[in-house]
This record gives sequence, structure tokens and C-alpha cells, in this order.
Amino acid sequence: MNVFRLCGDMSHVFSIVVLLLRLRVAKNASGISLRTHELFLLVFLTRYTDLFTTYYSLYNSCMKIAYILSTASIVYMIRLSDPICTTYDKAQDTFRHWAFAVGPCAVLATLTHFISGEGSGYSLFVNIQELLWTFSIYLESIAILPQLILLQRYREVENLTGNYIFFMGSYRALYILNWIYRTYYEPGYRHHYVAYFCGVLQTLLYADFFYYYMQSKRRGGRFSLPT
Amino acid sequence: KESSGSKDEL
Repeated sequence: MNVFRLCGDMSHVFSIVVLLLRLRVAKNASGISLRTHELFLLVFLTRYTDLFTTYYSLYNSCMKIAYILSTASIVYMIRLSDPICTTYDKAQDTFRHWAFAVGPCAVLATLTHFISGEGSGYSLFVNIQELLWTFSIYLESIAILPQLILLQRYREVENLTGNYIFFMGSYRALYILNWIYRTYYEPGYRHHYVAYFCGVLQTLLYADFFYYYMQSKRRGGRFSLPT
Repeated sequence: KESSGSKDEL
């Protein structure tokens, strides 16, 4: 554990807490993309299958469980919890996440899994686990797209929603620093280039948002995206 | 012991 990774994890947790608070306090899901959170839930469920097979640390296991439960409760609130679910604007949340996110990521994960030869010589179970892990890395990198597209529609960005996306984006940016740190200071560190590539892609997707977020913070005014 | 790299991350 290094400081970048810890800050990254805390930023991730913080973003989830901000969103949970926003949903609970405002009892309102307008401007929030259900599709993004369903994608994140799928990311966590496919990545953390190692909860049952590999123990890293108490911290690691607790965080994984916390991510799954908190994301599941976000999905539950937006879908089913009255009165929040009535404020969810389904008509605006239109990104075709199966066709343009889940499908392509599944294809890409299968291709990279077999081309890299990763998992050859392992059991079928381990192969499936590796495949799911690779899939989750790809999917996480673009899971925020439905949310960013929804924001473009609304343009006026609520403070809490803005903060949520800012911390969600900072988390992967901090992970990049963590990978650089580990490369230098951890002997025998094993590189996962798919994770690096997707981590950079994920951070770049937020770049535009970061820019307008910073500008609005500096001006101290309302946050709105340009047309 | 060999590091598991970014697989031990979240």
C-alpha cells in the first residue's frame, strides 16, 4: 500500500458516499444515470470473484464488499425506492450500454485473453476468472459514459453530482501514480498492461469534465457545461 | 514472493 493508492481508494469511496448522500438527502435522482451504476455493479461483480479464491488483506476484502454493497444500494434506490425512483428521468438516460459498452468489452476481453495467452495451462475456472477480470477492467474504463452524456443533456450540473464525478475521476488518476510508484519501488512487480491502458483511457474520459469543474470552482459560481 | 501486480488492487 502506498499513499497514491490509498488516496485513490479514499477518493473512490468518497465519490460513492457523496452520491449516496445526494440520493438519500435530496430524495431525487435527476441528473443521475442508472445505467452508469448498473455498469459499475457489473464491473465489481465480475472483478471481485477473487473474494472467494484469493485473500490479500482485510482492507482489500472489506473494500471489495463495500463497493459491491454500496453500488447495489445505489441501483436499488434509483430503480425501486420510492420516491427516488419516480424522479429518475429514464427518457434522458439513453446511452445504449449493452450494445456500446458491455458487448464490445466482452469481445475485447475475450480477444486479449486469448491473444496474450494469459491463463494458458490454468484450469477452466481460473480462465473464466481471468477473463472476467479483464472484462471488468475494460468495462470500468467506459462505465461513466452514460453519466457524462446525461450531464451534457442537462448542462446545469448540481454541486453534489459534480463532486461525485470529480472524485470518481480522480480515483483512477491517482491509481496511475500508484502504478508508476510500484514499478519503481516494488521488486518483482507484475505489469498488467490492459489495466494501465484502460486506466489512462478512463482518466482521459474525465479530462473535459475536470476542466469545466475546475473553472467553475475557481469562479466559485454555478457549474454548467458548454453547449 | 512474486507480486501479483495491479490484480491485488481494487
